[in-house]
Amino acid sequence: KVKQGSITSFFAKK
Amino acid sequence: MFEARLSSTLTLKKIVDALRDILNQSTLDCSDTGIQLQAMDNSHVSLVCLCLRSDYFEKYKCSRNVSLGLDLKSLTKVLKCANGDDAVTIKAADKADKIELSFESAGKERTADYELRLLNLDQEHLAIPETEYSCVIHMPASEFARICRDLAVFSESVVIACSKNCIKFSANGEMGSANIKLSQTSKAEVTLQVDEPVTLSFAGRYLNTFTRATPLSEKVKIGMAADVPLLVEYPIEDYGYIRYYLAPKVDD
Repeated sequence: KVKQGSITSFFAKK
Repeated sequence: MFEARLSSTLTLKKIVDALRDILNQSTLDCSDTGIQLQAMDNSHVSLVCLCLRSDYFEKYKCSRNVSLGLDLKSLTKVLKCANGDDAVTIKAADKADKIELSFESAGKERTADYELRLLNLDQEHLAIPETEYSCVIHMPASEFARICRDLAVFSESVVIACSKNCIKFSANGEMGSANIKLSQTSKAEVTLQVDEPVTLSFAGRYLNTFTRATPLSEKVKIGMAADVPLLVEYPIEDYGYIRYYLAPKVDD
């Protein structure tokens, strides 16, 4: 099963 | 004091059109080097970055950094009041709670001024790491838009597989399946630079939203690498870009 990833898990908060 | 003038409102309309399906509200960060915007969609699946260098503008003045929080629906309404070939000047005082948009007709016989209330948006910025994409594809923006539109009929997921010889877009759903392959063309309309083949799955709905930027650019650049967000970049002449990043779908 595929799940949509979140952009925040790739790019860190500044 | 911030002041920026563009000779054509049409470009500004195109830029706002490229943003407003993905963002409702956003902050324009203005500095002496130009205008930047970075924001995620509500679901935090994608990120959009706009960069316009100061020399893109016919006139540009920014004596101190200002952040302009805008409601994009409202801005669209104001832009609808202008003709595409009107010149537009955007002005904001330091610590202003509104911006002024002035439109001047091509023959300078008509001017129209509008004020738009600014919003105090609490916006977080993300650090986008420098990424070496294993696959970099350039193709006509209209071709990419067509592919995204055609595949959306079949499935909500789009698989993009890039290898040395071709890039393949696939969608597989209850109705059936679709596969579109593009190979590098001799006229260099499509170019593929591939260090490592990559296959990733993405939400077609977001890809379609990104193609709202198609009127801004003849070409689109796509960057892919294993386990990182997809990059879809539309250059704005030689003066800036709109970049969209989309988190891939992952195995649960």
